[in-house]
Amino acid sequence: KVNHKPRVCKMVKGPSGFGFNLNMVKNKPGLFINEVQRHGPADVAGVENNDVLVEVNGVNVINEPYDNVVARIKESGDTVTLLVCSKDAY
Amino acid sequence: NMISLVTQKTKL
Repeated sequence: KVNHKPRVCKMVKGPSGFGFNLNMVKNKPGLFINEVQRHGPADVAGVENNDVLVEVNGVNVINEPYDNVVARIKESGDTVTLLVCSKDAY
Repeated sequence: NMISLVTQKTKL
């Protein structure tokens, strides 16, 4: 059973970062997450593989360029709050 | 296959 509701996931950076990859797919809007590190910060916070990233720290990033979104997360410091939802819900 | 179409990828 897939949860289609958007999820707010707050995480604290670990020894190897937040524990996920942020990807962009050619000719498709939105950024998606995969390679969520098992038991890593993102996993513990409730992020799942193939989730679509909607907000970073309360700011909607759906229409932001990829590099800007990566910069937002990197500049967030040791904690970041992401709003994600499953690909199907998006 | 979605993986083959990934154009940007960053480990965070």
